Amino acid sequence: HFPRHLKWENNNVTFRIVNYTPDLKKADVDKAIRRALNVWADVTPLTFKKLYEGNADIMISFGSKEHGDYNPFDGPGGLLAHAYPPGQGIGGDTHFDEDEQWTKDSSAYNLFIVAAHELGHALGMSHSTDPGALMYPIYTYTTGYPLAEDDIEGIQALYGPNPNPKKVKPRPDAPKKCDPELTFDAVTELRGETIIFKDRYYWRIHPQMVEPELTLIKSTWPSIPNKVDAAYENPEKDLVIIFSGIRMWALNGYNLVDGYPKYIHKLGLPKSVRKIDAAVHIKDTGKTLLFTDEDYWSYDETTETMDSGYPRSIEDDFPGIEDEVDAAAYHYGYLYFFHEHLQYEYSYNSKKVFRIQRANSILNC
Amino acid sequence: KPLSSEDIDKQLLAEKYLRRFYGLPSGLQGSRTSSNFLQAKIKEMQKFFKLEVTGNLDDNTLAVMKEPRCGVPDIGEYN
Repeated sequence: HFPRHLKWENNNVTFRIVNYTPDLKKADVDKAIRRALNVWADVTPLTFKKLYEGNADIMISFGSKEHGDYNPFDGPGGLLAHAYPPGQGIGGDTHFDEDEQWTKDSSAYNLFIVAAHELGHALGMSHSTDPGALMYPIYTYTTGYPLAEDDIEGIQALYGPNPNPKKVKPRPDAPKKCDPELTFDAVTELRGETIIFKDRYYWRIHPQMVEPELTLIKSTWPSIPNKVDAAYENPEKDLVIIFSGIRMWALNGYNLVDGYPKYIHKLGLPKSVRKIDAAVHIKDTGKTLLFTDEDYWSYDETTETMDSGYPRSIEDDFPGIEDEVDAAAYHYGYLYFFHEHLQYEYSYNSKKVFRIQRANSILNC
Repeated sequence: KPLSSEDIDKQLLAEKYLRRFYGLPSGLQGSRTSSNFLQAKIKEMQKFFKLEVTGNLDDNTLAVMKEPRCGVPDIGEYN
């Protein structure tokens, strides 16, 4: 919240769209603003009435550079919008930088997402430090329901809950890297970096970065689903393959490769396989191991065919590893299996588990 | 020795950012030098964004400062 917990005294808040951006149809702007207000109305007793003239509590406008409040915008990029906390006069007013390209999708700045954030300020919410919260100050494109637990807790502390609540599924808080119960969805190398997928986030571990960096998957790759099941790097082809359900995507560096997504069955997996739990490429053999439930498959990257004699049992071929794995990685003759909150360091040549650690030891915890 | 133009650019970017979002005061403030204030404000910003808190303008800190964002300050009173 802002200092002094500024809020509207009345639950019936009025708004007016003073002018429109030429980037979108008028109806699309109306729709984006109404949807953004509804995000907050769904979890509070607040109602929003649209005015077409006169002074409303929340005056919404598009302007560029100095636009009348001595709080200028800065041209394309940088500052996207700002809003004032509840109060008389300029209080609650919400301004969007007209020098930005406003869109309905992820191709430039999505008006709905920015509006939902700014209207949060207009209702009394300050910035959140949770990178998954709508009230985080940096723009990130996401799809689906935009509020996180942190946003809902904040707005309900000011106005209380909605007396007739709709069933909303808030986004969980960002994962905490040193949570002893932390599990991973997928782990891969990417040109010397390590990428760890967890829920709708990924950690990036770079040899020259002291701290792992946590980012929303959607903010880097808007077309990849929010949940990654498995990923591996094929350094010879300079590709990272990302699996989600029955589809897979390819990255070259951080760029998505054209021609994807493809079905995982193109690799030669039977149609009965609906999800890959973990994937790892063994540089020394040129094989990629794909783990599904209690079994694994071997894919030959040279011939681009599935090896015969598979699937085989994980438990039989990797003694000491439990029967299922969440993620896998390979370094210098060792396979690193992640299952639940544990990480198994397994020697590929001597077929033995050498060490068991917490999964998040990879994140310096 | 004189700062390179790149260092000056970074410093300007940081000062502008911290003034706008973290209430960095302009000019010298009493017995504390402006660089003390700058370092304290960098630390505040690094803490907010869960970066490594060094008080230095490292690459990660500058990268966050360059991200597109909301114009509302992250801390303090908003007038």
